[in-house]
Amino acid sequence: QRAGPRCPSCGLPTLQPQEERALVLELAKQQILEGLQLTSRPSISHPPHPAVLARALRRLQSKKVAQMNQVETISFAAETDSFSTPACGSILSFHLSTPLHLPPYHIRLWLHLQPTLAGTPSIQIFQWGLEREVQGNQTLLAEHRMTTQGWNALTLPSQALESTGSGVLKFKLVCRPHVGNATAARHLLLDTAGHHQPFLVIKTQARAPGGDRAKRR
Amino acid sequence: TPTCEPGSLLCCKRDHYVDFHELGWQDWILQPEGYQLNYCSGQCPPHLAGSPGITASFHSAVFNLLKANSPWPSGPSCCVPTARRPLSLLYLDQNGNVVKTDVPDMVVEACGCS
Repeated sequence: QRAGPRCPSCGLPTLQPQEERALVLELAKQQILEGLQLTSRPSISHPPHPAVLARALRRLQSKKVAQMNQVETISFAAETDSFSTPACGSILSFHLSTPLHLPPYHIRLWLHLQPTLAGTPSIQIFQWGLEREVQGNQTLLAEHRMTTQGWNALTLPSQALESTGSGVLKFKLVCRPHVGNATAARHLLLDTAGHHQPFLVIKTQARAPGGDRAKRR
Repeated sequence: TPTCEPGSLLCCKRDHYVDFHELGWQDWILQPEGYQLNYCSGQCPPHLAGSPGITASFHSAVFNLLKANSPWPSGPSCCVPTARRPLSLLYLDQNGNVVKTDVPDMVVEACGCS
């Protein structure tokens, strides 16, 4: 404690301007971390490419007014394993770290198709996990008819996030030719590299303040 | 309560902008570039602390009148936030996912005496 003017609010000695500034910045850090329910700032080992990020954010832009208390997560496919038909047989992995407190009400998978599409084949999306790797025991989440080249947004059911206990979400993508055009799937090229990295958009409600409190009888 | 003027002694809202570059957090908080970290400071003398409109709540007004008329000494009133609003943040989490969320009660909009 030092002699001199005292803080009119709390009666403690007044801080020097530099000390006050440092204190305010430290308070700002604490306030943000607490608000985001983090213990420390995240250390990001693999940040997304700026171009990929910008593209994904543009996809998020909507004419609708954003709702409050909404949490929106964009997760980029971390690794892509191809099997049998490299053109359109892929396993996409997403690493989620944001806990979902309430069921999601919007899940969309964004995929980029190269402009070599002949016909309008469809893509089947299966839930893919360790316990589901046995052929014939996989859960079909959705099937979409691809109508446009370039970016396509595929809506997935909320059960797509059911196997995220470990935080890792895997989808297996399989192309199916359109009836009467068996060669279409071979021409369908799913673009997963560079600026066309697939991404997942998940929207959910934020946990209400005091939501953890027990209900009073 | 009004925003503090230079030399304000009574309870008021002190505007303060924090730039995320100053925190060294611009690499993971994408938007906004900073935010208004306002805070409350100033004196809450008994005559002010008991005034409707200055107090943080009706309960505070009654309680401060009680304190002002009590023969026993009691603690002073504090200048505290009475209205806050949320802040939308767009940030990268540890897996490189982009998260957009609204953090409640981040920006102080008004102050009053407790």
